[in-house]
Amino acid sequence: QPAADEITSLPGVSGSLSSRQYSGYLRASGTIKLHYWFVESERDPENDPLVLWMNGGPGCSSLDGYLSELGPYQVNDDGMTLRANKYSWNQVANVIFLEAPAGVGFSYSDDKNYTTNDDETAENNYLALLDFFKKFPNMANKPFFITGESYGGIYVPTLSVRVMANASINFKGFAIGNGLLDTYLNTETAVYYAYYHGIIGEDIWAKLQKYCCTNGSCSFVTPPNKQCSLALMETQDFTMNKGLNPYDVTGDCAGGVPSDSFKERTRQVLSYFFEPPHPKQPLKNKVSGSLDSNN
Amino acid sequence: IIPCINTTAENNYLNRPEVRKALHIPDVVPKWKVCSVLDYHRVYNSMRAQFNALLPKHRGLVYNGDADIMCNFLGDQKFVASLKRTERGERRPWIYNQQVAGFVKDYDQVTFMTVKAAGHMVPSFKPGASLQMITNFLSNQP
Repeated sequence: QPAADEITSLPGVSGSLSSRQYSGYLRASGTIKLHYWFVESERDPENDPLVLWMNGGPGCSSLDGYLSELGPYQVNDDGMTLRANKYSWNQVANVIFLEAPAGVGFSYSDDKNYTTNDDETAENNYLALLDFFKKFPNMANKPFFITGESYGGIYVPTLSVRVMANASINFKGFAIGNGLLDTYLNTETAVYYAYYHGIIGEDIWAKLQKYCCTNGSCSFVTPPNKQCSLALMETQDFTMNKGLNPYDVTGDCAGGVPSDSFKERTRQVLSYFFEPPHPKQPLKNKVSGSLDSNN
Repeated sequence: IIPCINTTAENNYLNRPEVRKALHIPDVVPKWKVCSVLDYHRVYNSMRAQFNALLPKHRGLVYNGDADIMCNFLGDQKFVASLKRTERGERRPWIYNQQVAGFVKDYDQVTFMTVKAAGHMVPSFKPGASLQMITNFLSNQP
């Protein structure tokens, strides 16, 4: 293991760490350096499998996965101290948290070029993984799993197909939580989800049925007419623009209902997860402007 | 850019100089933010081809907290079903701590499961159940 990367003590943790941990950089293509935080298993690091974890976004840090989801320590509200997570995944596995692509979290590139896409991200993640196995040759032969969440639904499979082709990696499988696997299906089913969870009411549902459906078959991604497009915009407005927490529809929204300017900024995120309405007929005047805004 | 999620504590912690030092972060690296606005271009609308390439040889698990509408469970459930893998039994509840923790549908090489009353970040919302879930998956147990 790379001694220079070992975390000898972690601020906010009293006493020794629950297992050995490492933090440093992995080389990808060009001048890209991806930050990793690696935690050994607390149970049996020599015999437990190796798991890679990636949060999504795109553009969000996997250190959020470490510090608020499945890592061995979580941050207390004071932002100074950490508490042990007794349900951390490194109870049963060695876990790598990888911040990707470059520009996310502590990952960076010397040339500061942070334009990228799914394929480049997968390739750089693969190169970084190869560098990890160079740094940690004792991990190279372990059963290896790739896991992630959200836009990780793209990161995980695209990286997995590259890893699969490398016979020297003991790749066993992959797991994806609340992943973006198909934007068409995610968009289509969100309408049903909103209705059957009481988010939209009978009035909008009746319009959706009338204008988007024929003989029980509905088209919520490619609306056949402008009335359907309008009903879909109303649906999106209820689910995303009224202050409902889209990540937990039964819970609260931290900070309360977001401001209009904040909502405007979140539209970029939505554009990765949902297909915009594609009306077969162009909309006019006020309606057209509203649709563009929603897109 | 992420609505309704409070990451203030993480942000404060990771930007403390002594934490950066402990993590070996060079001074040239800017302050940590939970999400960065990148010039990111989505290439794929679906992971169907990737799943079809992976599943003959490798195991897959798709799990969804069922209280999330960003990536709702219905869409992922339909996606897994659309892969046309051979079904392995009926959809069934799974149990954690003597309670129904969600529902599972097994297919050849891939499992779809829900985590009841969990939002988008399942390990945060249901830490015990999620540890049980990943433990079983890693050891190839039901």
